[in-house]
Amino acid sequence: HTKLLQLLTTKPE
Amino acid sequence: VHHSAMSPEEFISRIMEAEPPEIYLMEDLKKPFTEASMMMSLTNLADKELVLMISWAKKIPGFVELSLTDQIHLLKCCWLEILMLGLMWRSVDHPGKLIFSPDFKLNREEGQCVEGIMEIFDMLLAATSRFRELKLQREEYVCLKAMILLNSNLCTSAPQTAEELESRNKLLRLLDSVIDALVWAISKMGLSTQQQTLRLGHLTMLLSHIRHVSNKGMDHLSTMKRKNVVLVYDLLLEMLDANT
Repeated sequence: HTKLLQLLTTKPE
Repeated sequence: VHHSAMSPEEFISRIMEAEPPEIYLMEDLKKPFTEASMMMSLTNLADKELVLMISWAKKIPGFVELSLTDQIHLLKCCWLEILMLGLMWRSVDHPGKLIFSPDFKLNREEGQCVEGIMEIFDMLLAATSRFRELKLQREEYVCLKAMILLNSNLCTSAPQTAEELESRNKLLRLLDSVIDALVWAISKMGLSTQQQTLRLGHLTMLLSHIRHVSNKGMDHLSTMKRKNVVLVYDLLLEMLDANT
């Protein structure tokens, strides 16, 4: 997984 | 509330809330800069800002409803334009200076230490002057930034599948909402109808300059990386590689 994809798919806190 | 049902006022207040917090470089800047130290400070800051940019994009009403492929493409296309518009906004009240962050401010002349960067600094300063002349308002600024994001990929990909077509239609409706929001922001300034139309034209025309400076900046950064002046890593590397 790329970092961009990771950041896009993580739920906001 | 879905963005299509929001008033322009609500839409703007949502994108104002999405604005990323002020970011600091938090490095001891040793002056005078060397080519390597300035490039390192610039790229370190960009990498930090990129992480916040992703969270910002996700808070724009409707963005996360686009296909993940579109979300990725849009961000990869426009990230440097978004960084540059943010830089212009921070610098708008400081003629001749580029306010990269509250603890990292550069004069035009300081660009001399990095080969090829002064030309880019001058273009950034020139666009910033235009925004100063136009007395850019915060509401207009946040709309322009959302426009850059949503418009960045519109003419480079034709939808193939039903899913891509659906996402593209959502994207077009979202752009409608942002344009409506910008028109509303301009309408609040007490200008004549003709002056409002002219202002909309002038503001949106500036976006083509920002795209141009971003392309120049992208070339410059990839050259600096190729020549090993600076080590580009992590998210910034991923975003740069998408453009080269």
